[in-house]
Amino acid sequence: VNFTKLKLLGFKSFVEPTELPIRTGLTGIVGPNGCGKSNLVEALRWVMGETSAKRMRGSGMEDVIFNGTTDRPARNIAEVHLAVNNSDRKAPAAFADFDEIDITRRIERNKGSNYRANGKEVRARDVQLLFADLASGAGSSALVGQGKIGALINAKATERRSILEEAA
Amino acid sequence: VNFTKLKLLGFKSFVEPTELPIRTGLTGIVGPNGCGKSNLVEALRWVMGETSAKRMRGSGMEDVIFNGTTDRPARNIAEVHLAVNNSDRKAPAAFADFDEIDITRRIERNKGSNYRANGKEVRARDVQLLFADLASGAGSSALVGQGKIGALINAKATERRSILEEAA
Amino acid sequence: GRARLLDAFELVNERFGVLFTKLFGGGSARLELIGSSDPLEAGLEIMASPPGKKLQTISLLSGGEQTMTAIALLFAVFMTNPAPICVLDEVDAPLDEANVNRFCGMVSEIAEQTGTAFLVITHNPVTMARMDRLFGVTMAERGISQLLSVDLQAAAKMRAAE
Amino acid sequence: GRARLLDAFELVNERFGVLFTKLFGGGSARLELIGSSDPLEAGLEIMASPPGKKLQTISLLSGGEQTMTAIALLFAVFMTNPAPICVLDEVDAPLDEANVNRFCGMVSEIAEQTGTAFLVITHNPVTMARMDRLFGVTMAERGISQLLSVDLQAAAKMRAAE
Ligand SMILES: Nc1ncnc2c1ncn2[C@@H]1O[C@H](COP(=O)(O)OP(=O)(O)OP(=O)(O)O)[C@@H](O)[C@H]1O
Ligand SMILES: Nc1ncnc2c1ncn2[C@@H]1O[C@H](COP(=O)(O)OP(=O)(O)OP(=O)(O)O)[C@@H](O)[C@H]1O
Ligand SMILES: [Mg+2]
Ligand SMILES: [Mg+2]
Repeated sequence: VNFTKLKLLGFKSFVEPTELPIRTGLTGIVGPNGCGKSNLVEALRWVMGETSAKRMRGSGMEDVIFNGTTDRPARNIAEVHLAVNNSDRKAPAAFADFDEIDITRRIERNKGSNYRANGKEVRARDVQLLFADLASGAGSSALVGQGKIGALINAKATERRSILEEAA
Repeated sequence: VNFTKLKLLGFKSFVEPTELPIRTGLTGIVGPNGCGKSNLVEALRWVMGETSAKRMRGSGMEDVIFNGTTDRPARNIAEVHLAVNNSDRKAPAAFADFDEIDITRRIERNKGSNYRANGKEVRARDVQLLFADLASGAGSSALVGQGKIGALINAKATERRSILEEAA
Repeated sequence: GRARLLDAFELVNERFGVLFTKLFGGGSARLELIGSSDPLEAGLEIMASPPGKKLQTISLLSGGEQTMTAIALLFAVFMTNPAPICVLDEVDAPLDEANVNRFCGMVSEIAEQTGTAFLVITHNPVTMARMDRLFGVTMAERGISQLLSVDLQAAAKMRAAE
Repeated sequence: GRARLLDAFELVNERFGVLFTKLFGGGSARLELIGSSDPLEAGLEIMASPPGKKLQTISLLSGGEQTMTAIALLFAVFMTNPAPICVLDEVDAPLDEANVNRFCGMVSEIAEQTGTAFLVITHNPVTMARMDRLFGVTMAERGISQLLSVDLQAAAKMRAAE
């Protein structure tokens, strides 16, 4: 299984439809301070089932919806798609029949968020299990957020054990 | 008042006598990871009266004494001198008579540390007051340790008030 | 007590706004005392809006924007009572090249105004090139630190060879 | 349960030691379960000694040494069960040029072995030059992010002009 594309619409500073191809090897992401690089990482974590607004640097989950600039009005909807290639059929049973799985998460102001797999509504839990089975997901240690590499070292010894549990 | 020189002996990785001239303007300090740059900052903070071993990245204050390498034995004494130029006589009363003040802090394993001003033993409090009056000192916000600039932003609002108190 | 703290707040807040706008090349920022009518109990909130962005609390700013905001606050406090020495240990690490240059520009300006000795620890060649003098720390012998004065011409060669 | 955790500990510990020595060009490091005889309650301690230095707890290591140690541990865990994607957001910020090169070398090696897609966010020209492809994020319109694919030749020019 591998991921092939991340698409954002109205998510944080990416108000216009944006597509990031995901390919094996090393893809560098560069740009000035404040331009939106870390927002891309948060879009990936969000579509995989992130439940904590604080880990998205917001006070509520609606902080992921584009909240406007001095020249543009705020939006009411944010949407992120992650294209998953399952041609090796390694995804869990609920997704076994698909070659391509399009996981979408969409949030609307005052209406909460929901998930879809290939257009059909699914539970948050199904999505979180899909990614957990792929050793990935919102809480995966392989998604190292900005400034978080030090947290591994500065954490208390009992907190560090959780990284081992991931490998177990 | 200004500082003119920092001298280290047996302090952390600076086992050999080391002298850093301090001059107005911008002095850059460069070198590979782990070579001892931040240890220099800690030497400055220590001689100004630092009381917390944790802020010196150690578990006890004796962690500042050179603890040896695979080729050299540990030492038992660490010493730091800070040369203060008081020709404008702005230093507090206890130090008013001196043009030059040499503040020294010395620690010996199992014997604790003491302070001297121009060779005469003084209390830690006198040294801490000297530097507090110069808007400096171990806890000054003008000594920004590695990784600490973010702490100002991530602190709780009530913790941030302390930086204002420094200005009051 | 209260009166001194309120005076300091006014002074620092005004200077913070000026330094923020200078570091960001626009935008605005201010401090607020929140949570209690008694300044001795209140918390200090920071509201900032980089140029073209809406005013927001600093948690939504990026890593580099937060560092620049913290630098503006730090120097606003510093300028109320300049110390003989200021040490900045790899403060430039999260900054892009444009912000590194603005940061160095501000440090130079403050050093000229106050006569303060600045010690700036950095790995960034852009910052190195803006220093008045450079010292290198090496561990020629493993585990043993040695301080050497670096000739600026040699440093320029170091930079060109980067 | 306990047996799985102990197995994981053995596997990760062994790999951690190998990756640490590779990243530091020598020295050694190991993990220890401390504080309780029951692995499900115990804490994970990290003991490390860079080449030529005595074994010590990681709090005495420098900022860059701690980051390299954390990278070794992260990849040791990652290799036990490689994920389809790995994201590293400015992990290279505290590293000097020699360590940036060693870090990039290790990332390349792991990507080749596992086929994982790595997203590496960086401001460091040395890291940029080691990428297979580059995307730039800009805010041509203030506050609005736009993603552009950067031609590597253009990037090489960017680097030469640094
Ligand atoms: N909901 C939102 N709507 C619009 N803009 C937003 C929203 N949430 C965050 N932002 C903007 O995104 C910017 C932060 O982007 P991000 O953290 O991705 O920057 P970055 O490229 O990682 O920068 P750095 O190099 O400094 O880490 C902030 O300036 C913030 O104003
Ligand atoms: N008491 C001591 N005796 C000997 N060496 C020590 C002592 N305390 C710390 N050290 C050594 O000092 C080194 C750390 O130095 P320091 O933190 O100053 O590095 P640095 O130059 O700031 O590096 P970086 O660029 O990674 O931040 C460690 O490797 C540690 O082994
Ligand atoms: Mg970022
Ligand atoms: Mg350091």
